[in-house]
Amino acid sequence: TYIKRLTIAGFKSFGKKTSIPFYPGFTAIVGENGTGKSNILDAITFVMGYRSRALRAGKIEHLLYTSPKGETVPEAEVSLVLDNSSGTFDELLPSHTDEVMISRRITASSSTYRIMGKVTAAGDVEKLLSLADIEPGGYYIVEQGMVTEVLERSPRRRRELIEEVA
Amino acid sequence: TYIKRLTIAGFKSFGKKTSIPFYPGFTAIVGENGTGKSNILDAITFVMGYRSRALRAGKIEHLLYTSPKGETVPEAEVSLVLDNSSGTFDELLPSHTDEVMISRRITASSSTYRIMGKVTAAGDVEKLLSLADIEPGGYYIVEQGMVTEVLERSPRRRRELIEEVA
Amino acid sequence: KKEKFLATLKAVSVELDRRFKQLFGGGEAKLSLEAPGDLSSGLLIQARPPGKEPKLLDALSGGEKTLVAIAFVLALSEGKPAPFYLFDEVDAALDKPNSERLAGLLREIAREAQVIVISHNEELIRHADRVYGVTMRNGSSRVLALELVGNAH
Amino acid sequence: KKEKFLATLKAVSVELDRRFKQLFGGGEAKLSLEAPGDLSSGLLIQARPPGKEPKLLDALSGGEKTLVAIAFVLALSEGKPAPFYLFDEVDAALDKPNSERLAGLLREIAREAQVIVISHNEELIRHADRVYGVTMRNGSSRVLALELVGNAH
Ligand SMILES: Nc1ncnc2c1ncn2[C@@H]1O[C@H](COP(=O)(O)OP(=O)(O)OP(=O)(O)O)[C@@H](O)[C@H]1O
Ligand SMILES: Nc1ncnc2c1ncn2[C@@H]1O[C@H](COP(=O)(O)OP(=O)(O)OP(=O)(O)O)[C@@H](O)[C@H]1O
Ligand SMILES: [Mg+2]
Ligand SMILES: [Mg+2]
Repeated sequence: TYIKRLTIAGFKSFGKKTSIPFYPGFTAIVGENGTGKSNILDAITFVMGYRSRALRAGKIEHLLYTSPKGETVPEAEVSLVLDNSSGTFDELLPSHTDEVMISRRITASSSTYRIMGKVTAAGDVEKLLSLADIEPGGYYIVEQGMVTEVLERSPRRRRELIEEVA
Repeated sequence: TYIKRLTIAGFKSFGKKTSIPFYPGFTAIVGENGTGKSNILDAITFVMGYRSRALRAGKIEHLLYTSPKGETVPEAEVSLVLDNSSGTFDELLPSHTDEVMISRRITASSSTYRIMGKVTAAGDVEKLLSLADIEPGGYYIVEQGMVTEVLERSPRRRRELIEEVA
Repeated sequence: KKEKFLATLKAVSVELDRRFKQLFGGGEAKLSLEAPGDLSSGLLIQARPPGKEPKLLDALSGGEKTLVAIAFVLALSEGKPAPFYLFDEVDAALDKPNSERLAGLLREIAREAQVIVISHNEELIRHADRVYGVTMRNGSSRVLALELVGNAH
Repeated sequence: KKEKFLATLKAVSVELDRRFKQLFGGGEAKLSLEAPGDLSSGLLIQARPPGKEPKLLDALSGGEKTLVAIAFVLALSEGKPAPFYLFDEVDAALDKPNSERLAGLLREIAREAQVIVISHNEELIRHADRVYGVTMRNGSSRVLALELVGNAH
């Protein structure tokens, strides 16, 4: 599988609905400091189930876009389209489709997940993603400033990485 | 005061005696990864009294130069010449000189400090440096990867910084 | 279960060494258990850059540690292949020659798995197949697809 | 003692704001006590980049955090002037425009105090008065004085 499209609306610095197509191969994301590059990565781990604490935000409200005038939007939504052409996710889908879409919508007090547009529990998203060995804390996602963290862990915590991929 | 010269022999990656003149103004140190740039900074904080743990070395032996063939030198010495043209250090010197030299020599089992070539206690070096508000952990020394550490401290630990400079 | 763990450890260690050599242009790296007989003991990472003595990880430089960490992350795919790689400024501590080597390695990996990298580093960006630019207008982020001029490949 | 602390806090806060505006080209920053009446309470740092809402420090980007931290370190000299500055790759997270602004600020500081910076960043290096190059030969570090070609100033 791979990421085919990411759509962000009202999440962090994305006040305007933004839809980004992704392709296999090597993609670079560039831009000046503070423009929202890491927020794109946060949007991906958010829709996969990460808690707000791990997204550099104290409370869930901090994930809702706030304008320079201080107006906060009532809700935010991120949706992620993953390739399913080889049927990786078919086991947990009613029928085969070439793409699978998961999305997550939050307000100041609620958080709702959907698979193919249908409301579902967070656990179901987790199970679906695990069919492709995808999880928000996966070794293949390296957040800003964290590249050498894997070396700084204790030997016991490092060994857990081998267990995870065994 | 300012740093006038740093001489390194046998310390970390400096197998050959190296003497670097420094001047007031803006100096840049460049070089590929792993060539020894941060070791120059470590040499400066070492001669000011830093323990080996703070110098990315477990034991004092790890500060002694080891060649690619595995031969470790018996001792290392770093000396630092500071400007004293305005008499900053005169209070603790027998007589005025335009420069003050502090040095530190280590073997696998010993560590000796000198001021102007005379053996002295670590505490005397500390006292001399404090006349110019110099200490190895000073706010004006930022080690690699630590630039945002001052923001990540707790509010109580940040407050200590204001106390230190008050 | 035990055989699976040991087989994975061995495969990841071999791959770590291969990626290490690619990134450093030589030297070697390997994984081992703190207490070889005890399967539940911690994991040791040993690395020796070319032309140097084997060192504790702590004594390596900032850039050298970055390269070892990246080699290790890429080697973990020997256990479970990664669906994609999302790297946010992993190249911050690298000099130009190492950035070039990393870019080459990422181009190779990108033939098998999707690689998405956030970077300020020209050396990396010019090797990408596609580049997105992020800007901020009136306090809100915008994304544009950028045309690469005179692309590296 | 109490007056000294409060006076220093105020002076450092004013200087933080000044350095912040220089680095960000606008916006504002200030220091305050968690509990204003209680002198022993913790220190809060508030920062608002230009064109944005005031944010928790955590919500700032990597580059923005770097700039706030550097502004804070430089501001501490209002308490006790620094004898010299030794900065090891503080610019690792910065983009080109911010590196330029930082280089300009360091040139200004270097008129009063000695500034020694380790960096891989062209934008910073070309503003230096003097450049030393470090290389490794047979596993041992060597230092050479480099001639700056077409220096920035
Ligand atoms: N809820 C929110 N509403 C509006 N803006 C937000 C929100 N949360 C974060 N931001 C803004 O997003 C910006 C940070 O974006 P991000 O961390 O993605 O930057 P970046 O492009 O990765 O920059 P760098 O190159 O410095 O790492 C901050 O300036 C912050 O003000
Ligand atoms: N006791 C020692 N004997 C020989 N070499 C040593 C010793 N201690 C450290 N080194 C070597 O010094 C090198 C690290 O140097 P340093 O951290 O100064 O690099 P750097 O120039 O700052 O690189 P970077 O740009 O990656 O930060 C390591 O490769 C390490 O092998
Ligand atoms: Mg970022
Ligand atoms: Mg370094």
